[in-house]
Amino acid sequence: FQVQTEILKFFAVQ
Amino acid sequence: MFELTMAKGSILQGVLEAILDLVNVANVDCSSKGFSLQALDTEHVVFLSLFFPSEVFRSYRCDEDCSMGIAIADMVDLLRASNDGDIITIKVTDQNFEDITITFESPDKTKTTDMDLQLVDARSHRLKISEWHDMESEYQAIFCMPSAQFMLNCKSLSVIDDDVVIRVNEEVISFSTKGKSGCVNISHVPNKTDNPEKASVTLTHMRGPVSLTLNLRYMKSCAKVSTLFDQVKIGLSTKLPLMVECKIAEKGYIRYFVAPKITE
Repeated sequence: FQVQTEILKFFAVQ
Repeated sequence: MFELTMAKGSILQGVLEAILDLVNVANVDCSSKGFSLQALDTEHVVFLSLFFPSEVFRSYRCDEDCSMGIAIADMVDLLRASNDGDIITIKVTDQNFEDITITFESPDKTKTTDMDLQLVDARSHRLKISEWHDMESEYQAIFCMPSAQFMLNCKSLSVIDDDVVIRVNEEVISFSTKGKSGCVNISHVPNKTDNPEKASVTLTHMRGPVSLTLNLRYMKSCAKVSTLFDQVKIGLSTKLPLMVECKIAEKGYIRYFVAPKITE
């Protein structure tokens, strides 16, 4: 099944 | 000092209204070239990055680069209190970097309303992303479509299910979903050109077939802001979030980065 990823997986907090 | 003036109903006001269903607080960076805004939605699925160049405003002044956190929902509430024809000024002085002053001036200049809105901490809304120019080349496929069509696709699909699968290859760009009550598949045969026509779907960049699953709730939010513009540009990659972009004038933009769903 599919799960929602978080945007922080792609971009780090500055 | 930072000060910008705009007419009621300007593009900034429209965009702020359209991002409200995702964003409460945003980090705003001001420079002499214009101002940029970054915000994360509360569920950390979407990152919004926009740049308004100084030339889209009636007047714009920024003496020194500055960064501030703004409660966007409160700001929009205040802006809604303006009347048709009002000139709206947003100002922050160096002496007082704790709040932002919003002023409405009636067209005949006989009535002025001043409001102060406290600044907030929004540093967590700044994400480290590489230069856009480098990033765009990382996308496997980029296409443009009329924003009204994008909105229509999202609306049609959300009748059936919460998710959309966007698939792009050389021959077709499709939006599809499958739910308990049935399925929908919307296919577009793309033009292939670097100069997309306003009324058509155009594949501008293609390095290989790609498909992503996205939650329609977030896609509908992207579509909402896009309807303020004629065209929307959508980028897909298996290594990056989906990118939805609208251009503001020559140099400005609104970019939504939406985290996809993955199979576990």
